[in-house]
Amino acid sequence: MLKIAVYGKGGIGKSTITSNLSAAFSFLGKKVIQIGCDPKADSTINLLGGQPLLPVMNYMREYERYPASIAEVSKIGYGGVLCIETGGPTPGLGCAGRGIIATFNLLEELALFKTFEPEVVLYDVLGDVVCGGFAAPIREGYASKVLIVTSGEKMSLYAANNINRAVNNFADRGYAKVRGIILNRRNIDHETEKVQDFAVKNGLEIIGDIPRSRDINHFEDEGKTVIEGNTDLPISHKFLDLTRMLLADEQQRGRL
Amino acid sequence: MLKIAVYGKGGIGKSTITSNLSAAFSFLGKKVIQIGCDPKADSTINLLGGQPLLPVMNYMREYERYPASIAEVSKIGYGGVLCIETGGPTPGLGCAGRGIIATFNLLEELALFKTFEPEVVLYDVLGDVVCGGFAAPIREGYASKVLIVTSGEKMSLYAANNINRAVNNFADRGYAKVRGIILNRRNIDHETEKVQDFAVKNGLEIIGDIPRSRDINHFEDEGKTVIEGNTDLPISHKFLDLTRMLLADEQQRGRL
Ligand SMILES: Nc1ncnc2c1ncn2[C@@H]1O[C@H](COP(=O)(O)OP(=O)(O)O)[C@@H](O)[C@H]1O
Ligand SMILES: Nc1ncnc2c1ncn2[C@@H]1O[C@H](COP(=O)(O)OP(=O)(O)O)[C@@H](O)[C@H]1O
Ligand code: SF4
Ligand SMILES: [Mg+2]
Ligand SMILES: [Mg+2]
Repeated sequence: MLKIAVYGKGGIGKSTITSNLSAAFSFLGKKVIQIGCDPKADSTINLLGGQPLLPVMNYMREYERYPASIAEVSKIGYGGVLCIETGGPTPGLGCAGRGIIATFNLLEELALFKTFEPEVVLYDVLGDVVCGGFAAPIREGYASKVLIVTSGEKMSLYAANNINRAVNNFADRGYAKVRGIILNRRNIDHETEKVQDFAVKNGLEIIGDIPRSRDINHFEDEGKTVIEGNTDLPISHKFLDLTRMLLADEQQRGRL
Repeated sequence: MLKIAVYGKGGIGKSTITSNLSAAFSFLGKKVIQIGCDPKADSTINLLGGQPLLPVMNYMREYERYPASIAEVSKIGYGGVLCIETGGPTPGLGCAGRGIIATFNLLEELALFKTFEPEVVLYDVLGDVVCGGFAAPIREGYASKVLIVTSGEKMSLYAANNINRAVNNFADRGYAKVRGIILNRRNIDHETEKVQDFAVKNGLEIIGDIPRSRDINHFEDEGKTVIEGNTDLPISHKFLDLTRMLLADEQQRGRL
């Protein structure tokens, strides 16, 4: 099972990248689960035709109990991708990452992975602070690889550095490792050099280079990923290449 | 004592706004303390000639105890402003806001406010998640007013909404109230309308409108606020006007 956590500063493009990766994996015939781990709860919206699904925390606030089945807090979206949103607690009250912890407990209780048998699981995780629930996907065997989405902007690289340090602080526990950086361009001055500098300083590889793309926004307005929109576009090829590379990566490690 | 907490999305300009407000209050003859509550720990850097000061959490990690005096974790900067940085825990390990809680405990133990007798206290607080230590400045009588710094960008307004909701969730406890919004421009399309829309929807006032300013960046490169750089600039007048308005506001409430 390929289990990847996508981290990055809020607004940097995690959900865009993650939902397009999910769609691309599915397009290649893989069985996928995408779990949104951002209180914004809109990670999977473009796999669901623009219709947000009820987050786990919202369900629990409304019904004051855990859902009895995964169906109550999930939806099958584009290409058969199973979509889940953790949501978050009421602002200001309680740990912001609590929704992730509650959701992970629920998924274990309902034995989701055993029942659905995914080949790929993608976690889309807020990376402004890597603590509490936001650190959970790295720990406890949930993800084996972390991808850091960043632009060349100072604030985005600061968050990327924080995420990398957080993952490294768990290095001796067999938790997830940072597989690489996805440069999601904002078209600022010397963006390539700035991100390459950061990558080199931290011994990381830039495994994806996503241009600023009108196609992304166009299909987003239709509640779609670019994969659902048109797999022949150059931007769609970027995501398909990235998924193939991640699958090959996984197979190679399997042989070790 | 005028006690203000400045919140906003990471990178939106909180420290720029807060350090210029501190400098402006000091220029008007007020005694000021600025407390950086962002793990980035660079809130006060432009009041200190570009030299970052040792954060409280770093001190505690190094010496494994609380500082014995405030002097060990503070510095007098431009205009006599007392500068403090909370810092944060090691990434991934422990609540990201822990530095704020530790610092607040320290300040009480050392009776800082009694000794220094500030007329203005400014807290510069990360607003991407309002939980744990990041919610502390709102609670427990630390700040009486919250200013939300935002641009017209979707992600920034999302954070602003979250901050506003968090403050409102404490409405019945006599905690801090949101005084207003500071629009710190990013020059995106329809920025004024987007922020006005948000303000109207949430019953908030836009009390400051800060243009994108080369002067800010120019003096930042010299480790200065624009107030220290040149109080005759239009951008400096913006900050001086805002401080006068906040002081008048405070006086008016005092009469009630
Ligand atoms: N490469 C890109 N080109 C154009 N727009 C993008 C790109 N990446 C992200 N965006 C846009 O930026 C906004 C924020 O992206 P999102 O994926 O929601 O960020 P996050 O999940 O990190 O908060 C979205 O509206 C999205 O369409
Ligand atoms: N109005 C502005 N004009 C020009 N640059 C600005 C303005 N506001 C902020 N900046 C720049 O944006 C960067 C981030 O601002 P900062 O105050 O550090 O953000 P925050 O404290 O919210 O993380 C700084 O380099 C600063 O110079
Ligand atoms: S652990 Fe992180 S998310 Fe939880 S309360 Fe602390 S700062 Fe907030
Ligand atoms: Mg997202
Ligand atoms: Mg700051």
